[in-house]
Amino acid sequence: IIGGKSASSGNFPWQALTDIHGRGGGALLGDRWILTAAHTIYPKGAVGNSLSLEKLAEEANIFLGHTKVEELHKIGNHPVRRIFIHPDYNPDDGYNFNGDIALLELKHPVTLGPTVLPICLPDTTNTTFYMDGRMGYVSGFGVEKNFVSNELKYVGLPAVAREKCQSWLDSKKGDMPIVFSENMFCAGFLTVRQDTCQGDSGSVLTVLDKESDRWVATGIVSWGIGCAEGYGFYTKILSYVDWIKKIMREN
Amino acid sequence: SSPVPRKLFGVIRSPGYPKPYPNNNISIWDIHVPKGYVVKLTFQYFDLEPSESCFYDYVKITADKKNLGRYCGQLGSATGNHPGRKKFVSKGTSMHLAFHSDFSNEDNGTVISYRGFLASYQAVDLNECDPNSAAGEDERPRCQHFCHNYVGGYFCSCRTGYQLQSDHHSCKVECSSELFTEASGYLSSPDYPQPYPEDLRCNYSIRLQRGLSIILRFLEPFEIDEHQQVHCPYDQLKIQVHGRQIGEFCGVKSPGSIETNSNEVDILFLTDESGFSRGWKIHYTSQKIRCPQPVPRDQFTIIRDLQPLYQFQDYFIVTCKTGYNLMQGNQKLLYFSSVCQADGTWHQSMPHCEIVNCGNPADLTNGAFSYVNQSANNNYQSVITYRCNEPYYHIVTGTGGDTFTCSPEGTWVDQNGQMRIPACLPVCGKPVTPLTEVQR
Repeated sequence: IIGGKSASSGNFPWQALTDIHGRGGGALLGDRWILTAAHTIYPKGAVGNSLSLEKLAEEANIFLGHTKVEELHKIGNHPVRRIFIHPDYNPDDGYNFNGDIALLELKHPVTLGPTVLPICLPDTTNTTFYMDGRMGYVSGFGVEKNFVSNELKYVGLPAVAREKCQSWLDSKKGDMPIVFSENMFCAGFLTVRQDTCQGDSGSVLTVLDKESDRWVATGIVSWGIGCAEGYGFYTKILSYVDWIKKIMREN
Repeated sequence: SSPVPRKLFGVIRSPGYPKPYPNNNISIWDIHVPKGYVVKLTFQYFDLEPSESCFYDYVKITADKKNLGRYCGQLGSATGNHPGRKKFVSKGTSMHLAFHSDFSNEDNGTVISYRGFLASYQAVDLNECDPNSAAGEDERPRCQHFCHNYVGGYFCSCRTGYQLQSDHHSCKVECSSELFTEASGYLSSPDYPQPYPEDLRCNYSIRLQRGLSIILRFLEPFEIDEHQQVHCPYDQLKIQVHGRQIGEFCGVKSPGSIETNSNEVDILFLTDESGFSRGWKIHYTSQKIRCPQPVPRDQFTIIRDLQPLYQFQDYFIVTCKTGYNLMQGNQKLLYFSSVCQADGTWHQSMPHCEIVNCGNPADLTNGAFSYVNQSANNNYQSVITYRCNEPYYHIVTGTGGDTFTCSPEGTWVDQNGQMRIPACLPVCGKPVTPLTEVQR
């Protein structure tokens, strides 16, 4: 997290620390599902993508329940039973993060408490969470000032209108054939150095639904051009609610 | 002495007959006939010197140690004792004739010849059954009951129910193995209501099918020799059930009715050698044997369609009030019935009812239950409520709610009778310590 603050215990009880191909983030859904980015499992263009999901599930380390990495390791790993990657995700296409969403099914349900609580999914009929300027918070254990963080950081970021995102992206991408699909949205600032960064992938951007007084996950940290150099791009969870619910229901 | 061959008939002649008999002669004949016959003797011709009281010449006839007469004279003579056509009949099987002549046969100096006699005898069948034919007056009748004569002998027979004894004279009641197998009937002492015979050893056995109980009802008159001080010393009427004596009776007081509770009864009647009591008579009937009235062991036991009386092959069914289990010892029963057996016992003992216990309620993951009622047990009608560990979980119940009751079936059910317990689902998006930024 660039330009963020340290989270206090219980501020982001859904925050998971993942260690699959390196540091990543995730969010607890229910009591045995971790929502994360697909590219934390199959990174774009990585040589290790030949590993099966079963093998990756065996080797995956998931931590919950604390803001300190060291303490999380002490608490212990939550083993993964299965990994579900959205079928649209293509690890071989380094410039298209469409479908960058995955679900990890834990072998054992976690006991909920003050430091471990799930995040809500958005109501598919409610699109106000993605309106330009809608503030949200994103947390993560990712890079901060070139160093991976040893504690959970968070930063408040506004959602940005699609046209602004596209305009900014067009100005920045140069020859890069990066894709900004309908299943993504961007958030952040152009001038303020507040953003997510490497190691935050898979963490969720959340907004407070005032009507229900609940925090709702709207985006998954997915990609960006540099860190804190403009907007960050997030998987639009609203596009995948049906898929998420289907996976969870069927399993 | 002239031996007479043992024949059924014959002729006896005086010495020299038909010529005159000699003087000073004594001749004796012993006539014997077979047993069962008597001797009948008649004179075809008789001509002996007449004299007063047959003093000189005579024929003397004896039979059965009795003198049948002393005979002499001629047919029509004024003196003497001519036998004429008289038939001499013995009572026994022999007859003795003795002829005697003196030294002369003269009448006023004239020698007279007398030719003697010619007699014939025959064996005549003896009617032993004729009371007048008894050899001696003090002799008992030849048969105790019935006498049947035949030529040369006789035999005895007895009235119905009696048996001729080995002495071929006596009759004795045969009552040592009387068997009665009808469902009801009468039995009595021999000759009832006439006095019963002496020395009886009667055994009357009633044998009915299993499950029947024999009832004995004594009729009047009831009379068995007794003693005022000693219990039944002379004659005894004993009632036995399966070899066990249930009564011994005598006197004139009827035992009335006896319910034996058995399908096998033996009645022994023993008498001594004397007495003049009229005996007894029993009308026996039978009914199905009864079993004890079933009694519930507790207030929760229900005996279905309780009958006032239970007999052989009747049965009863036991259930429990709602919320109670039928138990036999420690074993839970799904069904119970007991059948009245032939020996008057129930084939299964009465069970008891034990309150249903639902066991510990199912644990609710991430939640708990608590007892609503103070007794806090798992018995029938106990009530519990499930709750979840709030605020991290919220409860999801069926339409029957979160309150469960211990059912009669031994399961915890909600208000809709469903067993499925609630679930505790995670509460999302509700941090206990949400992010609050003071600085603006």
